[in-house]
Amino acid sequence: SPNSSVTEIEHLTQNVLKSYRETCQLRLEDLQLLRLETFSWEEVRSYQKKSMEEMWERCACRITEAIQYVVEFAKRMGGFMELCQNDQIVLLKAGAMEVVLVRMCRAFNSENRTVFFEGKYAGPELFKSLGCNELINSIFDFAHSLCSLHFSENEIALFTALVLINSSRPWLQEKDKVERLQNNLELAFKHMLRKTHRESILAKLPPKGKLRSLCYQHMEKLRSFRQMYPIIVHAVFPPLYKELFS
Amino acid sequence: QEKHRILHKLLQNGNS
Repeated sequence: SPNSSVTEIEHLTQNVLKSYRETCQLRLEDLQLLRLETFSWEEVRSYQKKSMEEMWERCACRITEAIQYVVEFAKRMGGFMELCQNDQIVLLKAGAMEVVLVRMCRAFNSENRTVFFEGKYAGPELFKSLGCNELINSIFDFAHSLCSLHFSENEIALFTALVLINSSRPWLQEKDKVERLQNNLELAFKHMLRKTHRESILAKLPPKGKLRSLCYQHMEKLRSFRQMYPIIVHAVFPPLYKELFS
Repeated sequence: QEKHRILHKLLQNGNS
């Protein structure tokens, strides 16, 4: 780029990798070690017998925890805090859940189609009482497809930075500033892939519309749940979750 | 701003 020096891009790369390492919530080594810890049949049954309200609240809490780490990732990432606060909020509102969905592939075991949830690995059937089988299956399919790319931790770091810093989000006030950061992150990502001979994954990355569609489906399901249980959502759901999704 | 009170708060707090 005529506007960014190699040193600037290298500095941004190191900064994103460090921010990610500090905020990845669960260490990859621990997630790998726990891969054989799957919920027993009895445990799955006990989750399936929970009320829809309880299961929704649990999942809302787990999503909120994951999002708090994404907010922290954004804050530590070079350039993000230099954006105006309107744009920080626009980018997080639109992108935090998308980043959580990408991060989920680290906690996903493609071999038996399970994901790490509340201490053990769970298949899609554990989430039955949510009443969102189609959405859950779509999320599992998405994680499965991402796993086939065999992302390294560094690749996830830069890819999720790019999911977040997206200048095409509506309502940005300083679009040019976001665009410049996005361009530098794209350079950083491509430079890293070139160095590691991994440029072939560029053509296999999920289209932006796929993540957007999963997030939209999640918000639609929340809307239906809220119509059925407005008081539960109002009284017990985490405030950050409500702020982002309702 | 009021609509995004929690996000504002999280963004304004220092790194934790």
